[in-house]
This record gives sequence, C-alpha cells and structure tokens, in this order.
Amino acid sequence: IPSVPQARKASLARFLEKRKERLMSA
Amino acid sequence: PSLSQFNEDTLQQRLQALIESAGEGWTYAIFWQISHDFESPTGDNTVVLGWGDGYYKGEEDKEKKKKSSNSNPAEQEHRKRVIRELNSLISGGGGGVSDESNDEEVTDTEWFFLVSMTQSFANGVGLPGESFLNSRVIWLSGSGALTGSGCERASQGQIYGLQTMVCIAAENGVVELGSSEVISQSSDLMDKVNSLFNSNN
Repeated sequence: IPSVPQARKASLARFLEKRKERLMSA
Repeated sequence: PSLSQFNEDTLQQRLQALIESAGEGWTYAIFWQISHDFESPTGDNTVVLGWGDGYYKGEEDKEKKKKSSNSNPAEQEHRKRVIRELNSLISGGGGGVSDESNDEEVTDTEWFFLVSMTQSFANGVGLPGESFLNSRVIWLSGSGALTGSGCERASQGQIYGLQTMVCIAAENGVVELGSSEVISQSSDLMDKVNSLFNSNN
C-alpha cells in the first residue's frame, strides 16, 4: 500500500521538526 | 495539493485540535487507519489498522519529563543514534550537519510514539484492533489498569511511562490517546472524537 510509508515519512518529519522546536524553546 | 496531501493535513489538524481542546495532560494522539490487505494468505479481505498519523505534544511537567527519560546509558545511546539516522534520512542524507536535537535525551514517551509508527494491528488484535472490531471505547487509567489489561501495547505503554491509554473507534479507524498522567474517563473526549473523526457529524 504505497500511501502508508508516505504517511509515516510525513509523520516522522513532523515529529522530528517539532522535537527540535520543543528542545530549542526549553 | 493532492487529495492524499489534503487528508494528511486535515488528519494532523484534527489530532492536534483534539489534544489542544481536551484541556487535559494528553501526551500524544494517534489515528490508526484501516486498510485492506488483499494479499492475505487466507485469501480473505483482511482489515488492518496501520499508522495514519500522529501528534506528539509531550509532557509539560519538566520533572515528569526527567523521570520519564531515565533509561540506561546504552539504551539512550541507541535512541540517539536512531534519531540521528532518521534526521539524516529526512533531511536527504545531509550527513555531518550538526544538530543539537540529536544529542538530547530521547524520553520514554517520545520513543514509544516513534516506535508506534512501525506498528500495525489486525482487526480484533491489540488495543486498537479490539476497539475497532467491537466499535467500543477502551479506557485504561492507572498503571495497574495498563498492565492488567493483558494487552501487549498497553503493557509497553506502562513500561514507557504512560498511565492512561484510550482507544476510541471511529468510522475509518481508531483514535488512540496516551498520557503520563492518570486521566479519568470523560464523555466530552468521546464527543470530540465523534465530531472530529466521523463524517455524519
């Protein structure tokens, strides 16, 4: 199912980006 | 934007809206989306719940955050290495670029959320599968409830510092919420899931 890895990749990118933001604002 | 991009964006917005409007200390929300496995060995059209999207908010209490990342040094090193590799993968292999977030402790709930992206559940199996099959709400609150549920995902959640796990069945999947705090069952949250994730609202 091609859409599944794509969804995971987008989620992963978002998670890592938000993690950076959280750590910078801490 | 493509339709799939549109769905992805709205799914993220709905998960975020759910957590931000709930007004309680939810750590994350995940949408487990149904898909159909047409290549099932039995030839059946098997329903599988896989990663749709997730929103990780984190723990607000810094003390709790500290406590929830007390894994041993080897485990921390492993987590940091995985985060480094994933960062490099996402940024298109820009290896060597220093990034301070790569060296920060990876908390237990962050790790649990990250590992969840690799998981899927057959209909009726595990916390999300059971919730979807029976179209019901599963609300486990208190670490005893998580370990006593007999469900591997709930036990794992407890090991990684969660004290509340909830699965609410929706039309096309299951909404799962987790928290490192004890949160009592509320119909308000179920109403919110209903209005955000079911089209007949």
